[in-house]
Amino acid sequence: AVRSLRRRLPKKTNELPQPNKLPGIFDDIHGSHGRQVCRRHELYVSFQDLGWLDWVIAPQGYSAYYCEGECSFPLDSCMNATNHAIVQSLVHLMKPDAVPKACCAPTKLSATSVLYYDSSNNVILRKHRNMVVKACGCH
Amino acid sequence: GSSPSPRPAAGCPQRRLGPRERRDLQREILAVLGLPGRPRLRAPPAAARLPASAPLFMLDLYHAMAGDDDEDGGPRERGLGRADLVMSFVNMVELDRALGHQEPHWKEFRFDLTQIPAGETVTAAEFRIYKLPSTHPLNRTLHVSVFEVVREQANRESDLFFLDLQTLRAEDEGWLVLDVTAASDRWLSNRNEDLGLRLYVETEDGRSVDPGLAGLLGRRAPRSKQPFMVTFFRESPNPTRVPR
Repeated sequence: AVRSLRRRLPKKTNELPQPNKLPGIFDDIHGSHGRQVCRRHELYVSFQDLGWLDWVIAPQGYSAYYCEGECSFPLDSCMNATNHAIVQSLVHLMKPDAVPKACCAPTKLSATSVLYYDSSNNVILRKHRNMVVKACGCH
Repeated sequence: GSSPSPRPAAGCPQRRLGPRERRDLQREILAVLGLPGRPRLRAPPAAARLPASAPLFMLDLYHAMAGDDDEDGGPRERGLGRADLVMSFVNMVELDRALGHQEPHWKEFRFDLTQIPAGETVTAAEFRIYKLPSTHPLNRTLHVSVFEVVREQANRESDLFFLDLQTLRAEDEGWLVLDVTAASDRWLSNRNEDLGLRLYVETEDGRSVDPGLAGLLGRRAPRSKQPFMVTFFRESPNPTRVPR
């Protein structure tokens, strides 16, 4: 059985985690038990609301995306995570005190830039790498 | 069974933030973005400053960089290369030796570099000056050279260090970009030795030309055409962060 199974395995077995999609009409955000699945959330910091747009030239605000939600893998669900996260979740069910649950965390990050004045009226453009969460997944 | 365990999550704490925590978190995010608070501006509001040359140039750069940001960064980055921080410096002092017939003519520009944060490495620096078409000297090739003022002498000419040379036609118009990376690098390591940049214009036969007559605009030019310096920095691999 092992031999025949090996033949059917795809060549690429160490795929990176599939990021969770942003919620759409077919997404089961709250899962089957009222719990929210791992997904991307937004905490918007408005430079306009802070009254900072006289010295922050761009952007008008910053979308601090973060990942939040449950990383549970019922056996009949579509497993949107690494094999490691699935195994960790199963082991957590068996030994909850010894093994923590898989974490909902960023799987893809990108940079962001801010343009502002300093106290000498020089203009500063600062780039922050790996700052914006583009996608979340279970690790 | 096929349903998940009802036990609470042991690995990742998840809870809603209170209004105060939310505000603190916003402050933290701003601090991470390098925006810990409002600076003490010495000039009128941004609306009056926006048409100035340096902010306009930096805004173009921001839009180019924002396009790069969407594309994950890394090797596909365009335009800005490896820079993490770009600073434009307003020309604070402009000295002129263009009056009368005393030769050679030159213009000197100084900048306030005290605001550069520690732990940055210069990757490139440009001095940008706008040139209008000049009829004096007519139909001539001009050599514009820029030097770093290394040491000022009481009774004789200052010691200068050559930085860059550009050749152009007298009738040319547009931004002239001169490479001043070497000077910026030195100023960053010895911040007290920032004595400025000196600009000379010569004809092909070596005659000195008044930069103003050659069409090079200085501090009295319209705001959108005033000279400025822009420096590209790369953050050191292990930036020192203030404990928070």
